[in-house]
Amino acid sequence: PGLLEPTSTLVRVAKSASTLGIAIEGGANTRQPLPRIVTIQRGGSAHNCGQLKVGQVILEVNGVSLRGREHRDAARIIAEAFKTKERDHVDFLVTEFNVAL
Amino acid sequence: SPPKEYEDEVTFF
Repeated sequence: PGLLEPTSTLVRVAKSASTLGIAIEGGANTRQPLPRIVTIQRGGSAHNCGQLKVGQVILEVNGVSLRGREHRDAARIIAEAFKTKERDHVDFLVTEFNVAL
Repeated sequence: SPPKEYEDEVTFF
């Protein structure tokens, strides 16, 4: 990949706790156009997974792009992905680079 | 209504 090309990582978070245990900020029409992880709570599913980090930007959730979605819409998608009984995990495509992709 | 201001919006899951 080119030097300016951000690398994305697929992280599968098992629903190992009753909460996902993250907080996000941003969304379309803000200075942070894609949601960024600002908190990872100890004891939550994301913390147990060990692969999500504060500062990562979430590009996709279960293959659904968050591009162009405002904060509440992106938050709804994440909440529903954790709530659904159809899967015992949530797949996050994240990037370390804080860029507007 | 004022323009949308989601700058400081944070959601916990």
